[in-house]
Amino acid sequence: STPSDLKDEL
Amino acid sequence: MNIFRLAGDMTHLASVLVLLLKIHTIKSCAGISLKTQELFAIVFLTRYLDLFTNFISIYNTIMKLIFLGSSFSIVWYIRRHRVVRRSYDKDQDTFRHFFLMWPCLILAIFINEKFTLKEVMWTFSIYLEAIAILPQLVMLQRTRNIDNLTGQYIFLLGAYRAFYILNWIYRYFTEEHYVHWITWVAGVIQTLLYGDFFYYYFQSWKNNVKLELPA
Repeated sequence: STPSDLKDEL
Repeated sequence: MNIFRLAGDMTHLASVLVLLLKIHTIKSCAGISLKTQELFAIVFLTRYLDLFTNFISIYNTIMKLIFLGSSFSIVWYIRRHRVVRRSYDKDQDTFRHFFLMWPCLILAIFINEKFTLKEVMWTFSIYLEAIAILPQLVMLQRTRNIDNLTGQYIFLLGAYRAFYILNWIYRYFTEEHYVHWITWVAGVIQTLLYGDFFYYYFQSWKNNVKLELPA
């Protein structure tokens, strides 16, 4: 999983 | 976006608004730990480095600006505002919070998802947020007088974390390989720190007595 998909969280 | 995350963000927003309202209307920060507010400002600063470079959505950008703006204005109020600063009880707010930052930074350097400056800073903000409430909880134990707004503020902060845990569970089951141990472990630890407070908050609410934390 790419770490970026978590970056959509605040 | 799912209902748990939206509820979490709205609860988080409510917590900072309750605090701003308290400080702005009654011009007092009695019982509020400046150190915890400084740590939260650092959390948002190090987490939202990609604010202008990595556009996610209007909602995301607006919320980031609100959290950055509110956390820095709360710190400004407590440190600089000529009336509010007088109600800051620095003798009770003695937690050495900068002492807390080093282990978070070192841990972020060794345990992260990608060894880049932005990712290490972001991971640092995750670890720091997990323990940022400690100075505030220590101060509450000391001052023992928890006024309603402060109690609501901490309750809302804890609720926001609890909603985020539900959000991660939901995303784990609905999205392919959505796994982020670092965020989950830090998030669970953070929520547990509120556990003790929640217990006494509910006791006082159930027995309809003033909130008192044991010495």
